[in-house]
Amino acid sequence: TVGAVALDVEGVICVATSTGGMTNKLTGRIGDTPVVGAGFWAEEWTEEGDPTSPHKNGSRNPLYSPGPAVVLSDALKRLIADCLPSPFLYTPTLQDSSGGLTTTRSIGVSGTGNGDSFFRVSAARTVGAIARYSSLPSVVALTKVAGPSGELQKSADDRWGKAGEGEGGIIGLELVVVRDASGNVVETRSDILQDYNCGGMFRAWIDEEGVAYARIFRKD
Amino acid sequence: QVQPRLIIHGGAGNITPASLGPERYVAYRSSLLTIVSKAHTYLTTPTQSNYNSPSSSSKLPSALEAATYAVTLLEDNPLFNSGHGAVFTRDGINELEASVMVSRGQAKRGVGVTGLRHVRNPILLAKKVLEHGKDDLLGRGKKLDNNTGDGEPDVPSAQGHTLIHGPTAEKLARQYGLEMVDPSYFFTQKRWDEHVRALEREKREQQDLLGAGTASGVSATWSKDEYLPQG
Repeated sequence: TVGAVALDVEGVICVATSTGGMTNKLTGRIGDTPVVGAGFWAEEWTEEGDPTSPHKNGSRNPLYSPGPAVVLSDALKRLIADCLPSPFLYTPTLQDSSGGLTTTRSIGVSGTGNGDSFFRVSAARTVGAIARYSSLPSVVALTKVAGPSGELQKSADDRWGKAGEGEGGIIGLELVVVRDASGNVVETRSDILQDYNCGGMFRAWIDEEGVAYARIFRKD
Repeated sequence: QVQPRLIIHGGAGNITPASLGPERYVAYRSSLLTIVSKAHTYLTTPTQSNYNSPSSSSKLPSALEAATYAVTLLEDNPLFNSGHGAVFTRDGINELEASVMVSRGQAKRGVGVTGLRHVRNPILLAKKVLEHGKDDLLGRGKKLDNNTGDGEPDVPSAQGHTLIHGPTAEKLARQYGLEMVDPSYFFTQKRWDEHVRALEREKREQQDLLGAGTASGVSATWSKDEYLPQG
């Protein structure tokens, strides 16, 4: 399977995926690639405040009105810190709702791997649902599904490591647009998402400075 | 305005440095870098066609155009399991699938096509079905009167359907003017050898297991010793 996730200048995210399917599949077997929510997903939603705002070392982002900081549990902090390249601490701030910020989040993800396992957990939709309904950064949501010991791997039960059950990876993009009470954009953030639970994933991306990266393993 | 971004993948699974080897590692890596750079340049360069028409200002491609362009480059590359270089079913044929979905708009946003055997770039069919279907869904459908000359009535259009299979999908591809190819276009010796080798291994191991009187848990779709694309 191959896939691409693009974010355009208008803030729209599109996911495109194409495949020959599984080697030696039954003729007539349909995989996850053409099935919405299994092998691909894209959506946009709005939420109060900016719960996934990144804070470095706990310092408060000047964008936020002072409010009681909801400190994340250490485990969740460790999970987020493990997933992110640099030691970010997420300290969502309860937003003073009168005249607060609103955030529009968009996400697009493309999956590859054992399609029958992606069906079983509606893998692509689950990434969006965890990000949206737990107000977690999409990078964390994606790892919870496609990362080591994530939902995909768990779906294989004792068949993990046999016949490819549960194996796979997902790539994606997230866009966060924060607006003040007057609707002015005060911040936009975009994030490259990627994780897998198997030997490797062929992938490449361009970072915000325009530098191209290609990876197959974790640290190649 | 938002800074355009792009990420691509070419498959995941039981890929190991040992089974890949240095030559193929370099081949995959350079293909990925070439494709992501080409697609990113496309995404961040105003489309030429707009320059010619004085009325419209030059416009950057949409995420739909950029993502599907990137996937056509991957489909055309025999290293990856899609388009030219796709894997084979147990019966030794190629059955291709593709999908697109956009994050904005509450009308139809996602489309899948499956069971394709003659469409050179399946992702372009998914894109067309999304574009046409949305028009039809919103009542702005373009009448498709370009008869394909096969003596059968045209498929009215993709309607608002989300997942379209086999012959109907391929008929739409012809009506949309997409490039159609003979199934042999998708053949590569490497994928054929994987197909045959995995079936033979399955047969051998099943005979061993039957000889030992235990149930067969062998599959021709996956190997612990080599990377067989899973889709």
